[in-house]
Amino acid sequence: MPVFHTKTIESILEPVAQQVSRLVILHEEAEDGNAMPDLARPVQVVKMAVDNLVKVGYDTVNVSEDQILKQDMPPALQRVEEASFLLLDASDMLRADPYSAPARKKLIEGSRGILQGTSALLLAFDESEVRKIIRICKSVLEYLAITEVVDCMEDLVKFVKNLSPVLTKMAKEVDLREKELTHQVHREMLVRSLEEVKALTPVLISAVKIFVSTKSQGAGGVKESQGNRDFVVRKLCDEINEIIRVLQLTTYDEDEWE
Amino acid sequence: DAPEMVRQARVLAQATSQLVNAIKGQAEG
Repeated sequence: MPVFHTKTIESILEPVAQQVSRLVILHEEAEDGNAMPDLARPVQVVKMAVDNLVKVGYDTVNVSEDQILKQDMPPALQRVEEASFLLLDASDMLRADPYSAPARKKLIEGSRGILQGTSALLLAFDESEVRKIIRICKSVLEYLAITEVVDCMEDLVKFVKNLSPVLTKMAKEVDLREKELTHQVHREMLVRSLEEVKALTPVLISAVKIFVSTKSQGAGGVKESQGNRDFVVRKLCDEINEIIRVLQLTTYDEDEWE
Repeated sequence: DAPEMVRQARVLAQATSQLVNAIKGQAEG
């Protein structure tokens, strides 16, 4: 079971997470009492990287219209910044006393804080990207809701013209997201629903067409063709709602659920 | 084409790895 639910987050955090946990184990196993080297330079490099990240993070918050992102990002940025202060403190303390035990503790807390803060930051950002995809899915649902007012060929042409680009965009975004996920089951669920949506789209257009021509001919079978059209719309909506549900899943949710 | 924030997070993770390596080098030695 993967720990990080996207390949991007995994590639960024997995290596450092392993190193930090190894550091914690080393610290717990042996307070070996050796003198620490001068860590001023690597700590300074971390501090500069934190400053850049914090700047870009607040820029992202300022330009975003996503209220949840605006709420979630600042605490994560503060966490990263506070962790970098712990590292700076530790580095200063070690210069004065290379054997300082409190300094070693601060190094561990600082490294852990950077990891946790960066993780929270990336998750907040990722969730906001997912919300963007969900908005696209919801706009498709909105288009599908107006299927029932399509009752002439002219409307049908306009309906298809409007629906096609937003459906294509949704398919592209969901496809990219699926490839980003580390969780195989979630990937398969998205692939299955997306395939279903693709297969149902021409069926929907055909069902609307049959309804429109049946109605215009004034012949029997209007009710049946309307029922068929509504059935296809419902199936499409169900699949899109399933996509929305799966997009919001993380491996963490599933662990909790189990 | 990763957004700038993701790129900066990667840079920080790499810098932290190097720092932890420096600390660990001492702890393991």
